[in-house]
Amino acid sequence: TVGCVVVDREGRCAAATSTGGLMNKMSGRIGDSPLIGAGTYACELCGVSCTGEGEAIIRGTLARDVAAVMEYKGLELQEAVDFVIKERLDEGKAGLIAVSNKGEVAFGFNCNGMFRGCATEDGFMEVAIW
Amino acid sequence: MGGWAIAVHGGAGVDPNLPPERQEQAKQLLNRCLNLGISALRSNFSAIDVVELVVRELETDPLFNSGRGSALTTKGTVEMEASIMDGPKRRCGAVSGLTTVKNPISLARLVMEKSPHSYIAFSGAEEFAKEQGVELVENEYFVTEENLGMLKLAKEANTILFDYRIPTVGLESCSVGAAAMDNPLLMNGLPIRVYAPE
Repeated sequence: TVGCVVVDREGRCAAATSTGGLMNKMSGRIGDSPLIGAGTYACELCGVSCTGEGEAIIRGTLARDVAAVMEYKGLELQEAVDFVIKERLDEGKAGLIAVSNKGEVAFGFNCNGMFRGCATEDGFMEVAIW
Repeated sequence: MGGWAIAVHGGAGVDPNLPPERQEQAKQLLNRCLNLGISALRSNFSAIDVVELVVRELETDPLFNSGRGSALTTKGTVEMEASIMDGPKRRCGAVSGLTTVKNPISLARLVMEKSPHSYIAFSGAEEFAKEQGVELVENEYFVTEENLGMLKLAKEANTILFDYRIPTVGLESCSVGAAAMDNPLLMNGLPIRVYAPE
């Protein structure tokens, strides 16, 4: 699975996710990536793209939950990501990336690694795996 | 109002023994995609255009599990899915079950912009792709030697490979075996207990 989240200079957020799914999956299986609110979500506040065990991400409506705890609990972006990764995945293993309309970028994962990269207009840039 | 920001990912759950050269390859692709997005943002592209542009690049490179280089079904074929969402009006588009569309993310965007729906799948999505004139290729284009090898491994292990914590029954501590024996029912090739909350 691959994904990208962006907030532009006007503060508009967007998210995109694309995948081949799981190796040796049953034909016709649908994972979290195309399900809006599970693997992908964007609203006024943030943009989120998830990856990992699709069935766990779907059950946790992971991407929407990041936006929901920002909206209803008033959490900042990284707090919201940490909360959702910690509280919504049960035994599932997953990761996600997110941006906020304030120009913040965040990520979180509860498995051993996630291929990721992030950058902000003030010059921050990071590419990492573990 | 803050400035622009961008993040990309290539998947979670990494082989702990991933060779250093593969790690370097992955970092180079992530860097290339970040820089592609950054220069688009500096040229005042909108967020929705940038996410589509970057994911197209990731789908075209066979390194990660999407587009070319996608994971294989149990039949050894590729069935791809994608979705895109634009924050300001929460518009969205999604596709599943694609077998010939070179860049699934662009078809997802066309679903968002050129159809009355949010999600179109399988044969309907393929028909829509033909109507919209997106680039189509044979399913073989998406299949890589490496993934054929991974599929063989997954079949031998009678499981699905999405991360490296799949409990190997019998080989490890008997508790794992016992637990699995207690509840031998498998779902997607994994002991059902993995999905216990379900």
